Amino acid sequence: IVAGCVSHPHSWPWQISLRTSYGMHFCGGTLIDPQWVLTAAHCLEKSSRPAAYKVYLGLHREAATEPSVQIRDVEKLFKEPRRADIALLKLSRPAVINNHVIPVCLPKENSVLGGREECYVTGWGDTRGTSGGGYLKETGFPVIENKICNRPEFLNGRVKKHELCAGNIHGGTDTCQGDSGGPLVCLNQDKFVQHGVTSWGLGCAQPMKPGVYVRVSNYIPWIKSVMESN
Amino acid sequence: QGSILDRYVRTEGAWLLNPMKQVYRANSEEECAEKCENEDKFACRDGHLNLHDSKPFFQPNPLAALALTRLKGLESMKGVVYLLECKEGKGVDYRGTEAKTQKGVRCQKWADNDPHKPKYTPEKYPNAGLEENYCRNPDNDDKGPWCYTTDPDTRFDYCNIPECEVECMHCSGENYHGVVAKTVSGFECQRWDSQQPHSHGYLPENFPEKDLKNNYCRNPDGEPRPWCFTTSPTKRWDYCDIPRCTTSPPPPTPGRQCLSGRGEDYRGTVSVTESGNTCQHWNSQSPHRHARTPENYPCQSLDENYCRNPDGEKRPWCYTTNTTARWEYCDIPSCDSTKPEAPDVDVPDQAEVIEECYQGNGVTYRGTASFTLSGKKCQAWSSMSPHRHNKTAENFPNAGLSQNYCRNPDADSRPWCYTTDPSVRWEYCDLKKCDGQGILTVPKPPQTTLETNPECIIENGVDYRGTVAKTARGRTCQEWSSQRPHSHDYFTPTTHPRAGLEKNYCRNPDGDVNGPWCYTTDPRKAWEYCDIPKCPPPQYECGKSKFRPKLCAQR
Repeated sequence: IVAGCVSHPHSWPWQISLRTSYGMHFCGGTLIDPQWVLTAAHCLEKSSRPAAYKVYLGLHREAATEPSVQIRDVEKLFKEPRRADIALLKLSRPAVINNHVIPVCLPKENSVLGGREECYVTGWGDTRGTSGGGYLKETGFPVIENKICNRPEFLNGRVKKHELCAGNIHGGTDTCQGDSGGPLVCLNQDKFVQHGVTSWGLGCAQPMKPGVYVRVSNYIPWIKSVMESN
Repeated sequence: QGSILDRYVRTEGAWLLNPMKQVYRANSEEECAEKCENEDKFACRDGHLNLHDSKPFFQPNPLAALALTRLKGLESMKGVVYLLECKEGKGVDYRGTEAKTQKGVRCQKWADNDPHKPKYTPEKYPNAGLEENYCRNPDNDDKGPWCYTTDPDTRFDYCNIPECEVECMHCSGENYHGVVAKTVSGFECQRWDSQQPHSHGYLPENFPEKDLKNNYCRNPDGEPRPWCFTTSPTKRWDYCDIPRCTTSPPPPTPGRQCLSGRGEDYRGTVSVTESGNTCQHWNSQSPHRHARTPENYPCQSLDENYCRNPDGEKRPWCYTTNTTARWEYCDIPSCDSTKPEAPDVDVPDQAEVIEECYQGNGVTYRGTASFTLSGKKCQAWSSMSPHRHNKTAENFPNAGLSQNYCRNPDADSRPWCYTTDPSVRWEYCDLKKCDGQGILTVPKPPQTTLETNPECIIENGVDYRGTVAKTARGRTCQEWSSQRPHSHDYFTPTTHPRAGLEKNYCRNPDGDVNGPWCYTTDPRKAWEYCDIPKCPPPQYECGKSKFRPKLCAQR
């Protein structure tokens, strides 16, 4: 996360760290059920073997030294069949739900965010020299209507219908490498709902270059069917 | 034939009031429309529920109820548009709320006899909409809506009501309210309140002032002309072909030489961006090709290469002559750089306007400051416009959320408020800190030990952190850090720091499929399984963290 701030410890208890089998963080992800994690498909390009990955939960520091940390192996990988940048991980066994590990809510199918919604992104990714490296960071900004985001001066038609744009027009804060797969959540009444999976951007925090997130509400049927049948 | 509703857009929360001061609730939209249609004493009205006003709907004077009690939602029949702040033709149907003559004199109420005894009264002309002191045209006057004036020397005068752009458009069609619903590519427009075939954020309730009705072409976001989402799955949106009006456009709002709000009326001559790049001429397509041309925006004074805000941006901007920077914002001196005008919320008279400050992080601040650091006016906490939010006095009863005063209801670093600028959701307030106190440290989350570890196990209990210290056969467990009576060097707190090997509690440091176990204090029995019940499936509320998130944002 570029700019933004270090989170209050364990205040985003659905955030997970996706790691290699020897424990190196390389992507984010989101706990959506005690035994299921949502992440970006491009995070799983290195290997199609579930044993190549581990999921860390209940942590605040990237070093994962807290007693609240839970580590899970990955039992199965499921990439979205139409090659959208979204994937499901089934954990070898359920996470223990407690004050540090709580799943996020999912949006209604095809629900759309109204204009000017303010949402939050989190991750242990590259801070591009801003403070807070090594700790879970957060930042918030508005979701930008695709029509505006696709204007020539912004992403010039690159944003697909199943994606959403979020960020500050004049840049300054954004997700970055290592945050991929993590959540973009928006407050709905008193609960956080995950509307986006961090996917791609043109650089990080560049003016006129908001980040692009997979629109989770487009994939609710797929998520449900995979979880129910596995 | 369809239903009677076909001719109305959705009536959300529309209440029906009749002069007899009763409030009628229609049990169905059909019934609502029926009353609007047939019972002329009902006026289906437009407007916005006055969120500030917690008073009940009906007012002492029943007729006033029709005027003051303004309803949510906009009633409109295809082709006939009620209640917009514009007129068609002579404006006999005008039902807007303009209440000043063209000279700016306040209108007299139609029901009053002073200073002028009216010929046209609500009783004699019940269908002419003679409510309050709104401009009307009960006598089909050629010059359009008028009113009796409160100036004893001027009996009546005409009002300045803009022409509805129904079959044509002025400028870029920002005020186009016509019914064209087809794009230049021939596609039928998608309804604004529909998400099929294209999902989008232009929900009518999010842009109430943009008249996003039915599937009519509109220009809610500063495009060169009206557009719509199309019903073709392959074409998300496209422009519409609305002819330009031949009549002269409405008089331009008087320009300013400084920045107020988003600077849409800025007409100064700054032509350098905030980073020092020179602005490209608006009528030039080099080095950057663009659609923000004077032809597309005839009412935005896109003169020369002056900074402007023709399309609802945050503030004035321009394309730059620097090939690597397509466009940038400009630094325009704020009109508010003088003392901000007196906020239009009442400052309690007993409150002496003093240089105000806040203690600590300002959670206890109860002053009346209501401007942000960048000079924007605060939005009232009880209002949901332009920014919807949950920081209301009901949700935060002890936060002093009154009027539009700066407050810190969520223990942020200092008092802040939502701003009245639609493009800036909130900002910190222009307030000094009273004392020399250092920055508050972030509140630590409650210690994790507060968390009760469940006395049950999930799966094989490798995460069990409870306090059972007896084996299934009743033997007492040996301390993990002890070597007596059984010495063991593999499962110790140092070799397995993450296994929770504290005291002599049952644990499962090796992931044994049969669950937690321990060394026993019985010299004859090295170790034994413990008998700990399985946990019920976890009950949890998704999306609710136990530790309050900071919600830091580049607000």
